[in-house]
Amino acid sequence: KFEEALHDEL
Amino acid sequence: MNVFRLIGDLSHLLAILILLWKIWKTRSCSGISGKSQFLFALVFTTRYLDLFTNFISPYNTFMKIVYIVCSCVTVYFIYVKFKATYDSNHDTFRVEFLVVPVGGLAFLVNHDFTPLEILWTFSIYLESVAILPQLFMISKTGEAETITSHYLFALGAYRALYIVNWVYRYYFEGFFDLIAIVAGCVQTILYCDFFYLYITKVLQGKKLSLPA
Repeated sequence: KFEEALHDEL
Repeated sequence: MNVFRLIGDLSHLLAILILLWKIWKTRSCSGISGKSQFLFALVFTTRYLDLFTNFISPYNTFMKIVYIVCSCVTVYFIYVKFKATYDSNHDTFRVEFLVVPVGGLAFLVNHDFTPLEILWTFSIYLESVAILPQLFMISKTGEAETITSHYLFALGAYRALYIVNWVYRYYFEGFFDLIAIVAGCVQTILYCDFFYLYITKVLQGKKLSLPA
């Protein structure tokens, strides 16, 4: 979860 | 994507557009720190290199490109087009005191020791302190134009909303990114003093000025 969601924010 | 993040992103976009509009409309960048704007342009270009490697969503790609383009145009306005109006003698913050330690920290504390990841971490740390030259400039001149204070408020609101977004994501998605959270909290704290002045002065129709 942590890895794949990483850096999806602006 | 939750509502806090969306409003935060839009507030960030609003801040960038307020600044561009102010410079364009008044044909002047007086009171604006070129150094802070240069740092923000550096933040966006180093963070969004993943435009070439990862695709997240059309929204994400669109906003990244808009942020990069707007920040570069702002820097172009300050250092080239409206250079004559730039108060360089008040914009004296030593940028190397931010960039060098932040670069070192990005090498030491990151999620993964790869070039893109280190640049991403660098941009996160740098964003948290990039506003300092602007705040330093205001403390030096003792005042800010009202439009500049609206810019800073929109930028601070974006940061505050991102913290709410992280609380939300932690509870509802079990997601957290410690680097982004710590840097984001530091950044938001830097705005607290300004928020106080904004609420007590600017919202009451007064100009933002500091006591002598």
